[in-house]
Amino acid sequence: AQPQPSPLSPQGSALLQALGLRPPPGPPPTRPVPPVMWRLFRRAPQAAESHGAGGEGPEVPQEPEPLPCHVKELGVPGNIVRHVLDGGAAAPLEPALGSLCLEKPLFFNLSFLEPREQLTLVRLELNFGAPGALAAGQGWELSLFQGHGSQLWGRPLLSRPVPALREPLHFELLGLGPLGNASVPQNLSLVLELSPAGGDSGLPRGLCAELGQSLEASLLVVTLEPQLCRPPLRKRR
Amino acid sequence: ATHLAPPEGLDPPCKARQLYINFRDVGWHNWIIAPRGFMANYCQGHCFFPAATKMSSFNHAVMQSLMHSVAPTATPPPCCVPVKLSPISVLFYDNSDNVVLRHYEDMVVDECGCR
Repeated sequence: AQPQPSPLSPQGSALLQALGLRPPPGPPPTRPVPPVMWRLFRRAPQAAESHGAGGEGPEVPQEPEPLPCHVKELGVPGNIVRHVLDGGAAAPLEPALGSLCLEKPLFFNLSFLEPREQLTLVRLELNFGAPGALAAGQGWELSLFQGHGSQLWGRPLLSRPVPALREPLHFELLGLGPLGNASVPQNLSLVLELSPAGGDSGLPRGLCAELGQSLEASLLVVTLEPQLCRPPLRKRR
Repeated sequence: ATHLAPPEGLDPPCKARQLYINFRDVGWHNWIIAPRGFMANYCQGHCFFPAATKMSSFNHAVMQSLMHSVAPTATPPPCCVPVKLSPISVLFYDNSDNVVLRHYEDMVVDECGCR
């Protein structure tokens, strides 16, 4: 057995830094890998040819000439894709207004972003795993505010009618509010509000609480680090 | 003619050799999700004249190998190095408990040459 370069040794940390890797310090993570990340991995260049690739499901055929530094499935430039879980309060807030079914703070830590990375996609995914009584035949109004806890800052970042909560909902956040500036924030603090369409306040509070408990929110963050891209081939003179 | 022939007992000509990087071997298997490893390969072998003219070599390397063949102590042979590489993508956990997919250029040696 050869001595291994420990991540804590100067050689080990220099090696990880050169590859832009910051592994978890503690025991192995147990968080399941989201299906979207498996899908993106299988469609990434060369992944299927890397012997011993893990994962589930059938292999996806590789296309011959993928665009460099481009995430084809998401349609954006990029060479780093991160799946970030909501780190906000586990329980939803008690809605202040009668017509509101759900008021839920969301918090995403973005401090891992390096200044040299350019954001190309920030996609919020909301998965309600909706109870049957709420999923069936009920339309909704969804609003997203910048804010913290029960404090909402200004007008909604977005406001959309949602016909049903059975399928995961996706919202593009790049260019909105805190992600509209040139500088990238260290975190993203949002408040989600959900009301029945038409202001129907006849929903039992217990069902709304159940909806809030089952909500899983996550961000898909794509960045481009241009230094890691191969420059385009020069044309012959 | 005797000068131009590579000395006996030396490495075979420069070419790509198989090297499988197993993340378990380097202790990274706990946080790299996929792949478990990949065929990275490496380059090894001599770049003596005339073998250096038969592979992907710079003209300079051909001339250097020629000079090495006539004056071995004064001029070293060219180096056997990767000339064509391809990328891979790696899926892993970072230190913020995020699942990350990162694209890395130039991770697999496809072809070697004398430079």
